[in-house]
Amino acid sequence: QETFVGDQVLEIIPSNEEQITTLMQLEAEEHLQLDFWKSPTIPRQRVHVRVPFSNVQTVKVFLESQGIAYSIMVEDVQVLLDQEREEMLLNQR
Amino acid sequence: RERGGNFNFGAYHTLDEIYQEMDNLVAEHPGLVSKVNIGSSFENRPMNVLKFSTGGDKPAIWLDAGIHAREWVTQATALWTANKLASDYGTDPSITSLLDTLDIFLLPVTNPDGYAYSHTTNRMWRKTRSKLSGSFCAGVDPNRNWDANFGGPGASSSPCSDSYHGPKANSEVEVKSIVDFIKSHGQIKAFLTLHSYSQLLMYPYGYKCTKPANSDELDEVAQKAAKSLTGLHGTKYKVGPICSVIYQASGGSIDWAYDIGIKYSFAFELRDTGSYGFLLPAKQILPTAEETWLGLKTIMEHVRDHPY
Repeated sequence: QETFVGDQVLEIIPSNEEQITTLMQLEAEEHLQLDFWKSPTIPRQRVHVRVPFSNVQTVKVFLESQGIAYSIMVEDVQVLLDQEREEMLLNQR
Repeated sequence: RERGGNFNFGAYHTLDEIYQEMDNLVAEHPGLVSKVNIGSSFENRPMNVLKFSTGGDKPAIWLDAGIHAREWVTQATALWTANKLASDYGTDPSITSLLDTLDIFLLPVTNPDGYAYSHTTNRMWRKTRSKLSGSFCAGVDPNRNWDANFGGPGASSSPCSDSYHGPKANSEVEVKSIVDFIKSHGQIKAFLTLHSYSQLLMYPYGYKCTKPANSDELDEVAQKAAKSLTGLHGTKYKVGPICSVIYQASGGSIDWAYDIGIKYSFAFELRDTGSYGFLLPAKQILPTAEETWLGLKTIMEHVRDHPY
């Protein structure tokens, strides 16, 4: 069972086409292992990306250096997964 | 095993529990609900469709869910919808007349291998679990694998990508099983598919940004369905063709369905209400299913009243 401790889901609001392009280039960086839940499409359309814990700081620093606005949608993915699993076990019991 | 009658539709369930409840629904509604096996997945799990029919081979509606494994609220919504259809027949005049006119085929778990994998190994898994020779990455995005401008924009040729289209159209046995079933049935009049998330109700096309021939009617029906849906819990939906509502994506199921002549082809992206993405808490399953039902019902009533 893969765990996602410390992984965060960032909500990013690209303000122009240039930032869309930057996000698409970020998506192509396979070593960052980014999981785009909602891909970049048009300016001001929300983008959601799950960032592995080991790369969270790197990605945040990059976004800030590019002036790309973001917020944290999920602080720790594993916390939600643990709740989900606990609820399933509770229901099965 | 959860016995029939007290199955908790407001919880997430394993594949085995879903299959068990499907059997329960068949057992509880023998004159209306039957199980049709349309094939097996790559890892040889059965692809079981629930058939709702009052007899004869009528024109039919196709409804599937869970083609993307991690979108757990869609499989849960489909199972709740199956129970709703069965229990409303004979009591709700509109559903009774619907099923007296049309059959309904409902596939709650379109990607059983991926769904099982999202329970046992990787909750974030989206694709099938097919093994590709020469690649250490597994799986194909089953919603890029249909014969609808296959391999075009919005799909990846990299086997490690989450939107990998696969080596060829219908390479995924899960997709081919549906294609073969729909082609052999020959009278499918609507193709509806449940995804999550984003609160969208979309119609073709995704593989190109030109309007389909029936776009006015499709838009009108979708707007009406979205309005019905929003009316229950206030969940706002956006309506339009895939290409403009989200992005250009080739190889999608509703484009394929529309291009083979199934006029009423729609894709729902169910809620997340902006905070959980694919990890929608189980307590939101029932409100999601109830509101989605109103949208589905609106579309199905339109199909019933507009034979073609």
